[in-house]
Amino acid sequence: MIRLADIKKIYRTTEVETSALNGVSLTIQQGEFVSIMGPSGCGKSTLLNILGLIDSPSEGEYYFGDLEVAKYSESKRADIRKGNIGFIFQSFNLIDELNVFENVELALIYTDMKSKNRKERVMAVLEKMNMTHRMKHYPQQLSGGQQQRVAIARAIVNRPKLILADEPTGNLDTKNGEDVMQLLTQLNEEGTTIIMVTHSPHDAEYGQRIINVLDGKIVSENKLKAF
Amino acid sequence: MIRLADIKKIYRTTEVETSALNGVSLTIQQGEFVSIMGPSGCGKSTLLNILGLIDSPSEGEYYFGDLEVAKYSESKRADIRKGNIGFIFQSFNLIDELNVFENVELALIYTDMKSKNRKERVMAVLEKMNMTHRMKHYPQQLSGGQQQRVAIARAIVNRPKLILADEPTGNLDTKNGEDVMQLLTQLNEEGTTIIMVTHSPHDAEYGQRIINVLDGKIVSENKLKAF
Ligand SMILES: Nc1ncnc2c1ncn2[C@@H]1O[C@H](COP(=O)(O)OP(=O)(O)OP(=O)(O)O)[C@@H](O)[C@H]1O
Ligand SMILES: Nc1ncnc2c1ncn2[C@@H]1O[C@H](COP(=O)(O)OP(=O)(O)OP(=O)(O)O)[C@@H](O)[C@H]1O
Ligand SMILES: [Mg+2]
Ligand SMILES: [Mg+2]
Repeated sequence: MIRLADIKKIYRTTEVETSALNGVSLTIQQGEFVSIMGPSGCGKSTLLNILGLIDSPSEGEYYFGDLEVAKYSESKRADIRKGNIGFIFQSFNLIDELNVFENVELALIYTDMKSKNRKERVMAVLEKMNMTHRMKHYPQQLSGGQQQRVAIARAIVNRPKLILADEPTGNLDTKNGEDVMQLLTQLNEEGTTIIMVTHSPHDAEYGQRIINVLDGKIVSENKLKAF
Repeated sequence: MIRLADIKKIYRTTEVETSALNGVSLTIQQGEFVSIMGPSGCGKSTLLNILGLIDSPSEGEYYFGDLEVAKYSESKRADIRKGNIGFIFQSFNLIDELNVFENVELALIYTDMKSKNRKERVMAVLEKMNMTHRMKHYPQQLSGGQQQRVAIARAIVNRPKLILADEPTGNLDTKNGEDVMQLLTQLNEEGTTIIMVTHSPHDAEYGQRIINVLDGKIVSENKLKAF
């Protein structure tokens, strides 16, 4: 379903050139649950952004299904993302001008769902994340973990076939974190492909394998379960 | 050194009134290392913001040393904070228009340090946090964990006698997280009072006691070590 071939990503600032990804090759089957781990700054979010078509690589190829998308423009990438990819950002990226309900509903705006069905779907997912009691609040009126849960709700509400999660439990207590991992496991059992960056060795083990990144390269892999 | 007496905090929005803190009483001795735990949304950041004089309570008293500060104005609270309190925010709160070096140096601007000494002090603390290689970068060019480490550097550079840390390892891998906990432990051994909110039971155990919060109240306490 997804294949990266010798992907490189170089960030250039006026002062310095940073090689964030140094030649990453990776294949992920449809329906897999893969965890990605590695030290701070080693390239995990950069890798996830490229997988999620948020960003494009400097070199290399990216096969998303049958399409080779590495050189796609922003608008072509956005077209593929809608309906196919749900992204949980490390820093949430909620929209300050919209309340919780509207933030989640935004993910359904481009679908052909009727307004009544959209609203029911948003309510269902907010209930799953225990965030209905805050749905008229704005992001800046929420706790860190509440913002994270809204970001998760937004990523799953359109039932995408691929979910990319960048440290989805980083701001959550143990119980809320467990609920999120159970949710991702359930979605995976229903067929959703999950690629999750995590610093938690405990959460990483919900996947079928763990990919270890260091200095912009994949250095090793642990196979946890048969896929 | 610090005493809260029946502290309440109520947030009012147009739609709803949220009782974030429901009567919190707490005494923390100078030189203690206290951990605070509790589920997402239970009031930990709100409590820390009041302790750090970032915010003021709706009711109750706050004795900071000999001063009763609960009703102090923003500018009087800011005066006390400078030089006394270092704050590591849950969402970092770095200044986008300043690079890493300048963000950390900002914490020393109100001191009477000479420019040369300021710069040496900033370099020393960036080295401690392994962030010198990024010091000319801007916050939006950093990984999540790198932003967190800059936030920590900024909180400690002025050697405050009180450090408030809101989930300081939430975006860090195990190794970097351990380094941060060792650093806080060392500062505490040198006499700094540390109040740390954490979701990690492992990190919480670096303190001498753990305070458990639920629905805006302190519900229990675990004494880990003699103080
Ligand atoms: N500015 C605000 N306006 C309205 N409600 C607020 C505001 N800030 C916080 N709250 C509410 O107060 C409660 C406590 O928030 P707080 O940020 O202290 O939680 P927390 O314990 O730090 O949670 P987390 O572990 O998720 O960071 C939450 O229910 C939150 O929605
Ligand atoms: N826009 C940018 N400009 C310049 N450098 C960048 C930019 N974004 C990221 N980097 C650099 O690329 C490297 C990889 O960043 P990335 O965000 O992928 O790390 P990460 O593995 O997700 O780290 P963390 O665990 O701390 O979130 C880092 O050294 C970072 O400073
Ligand atoms: Mg990251
Ligand atoms: Mg908080």
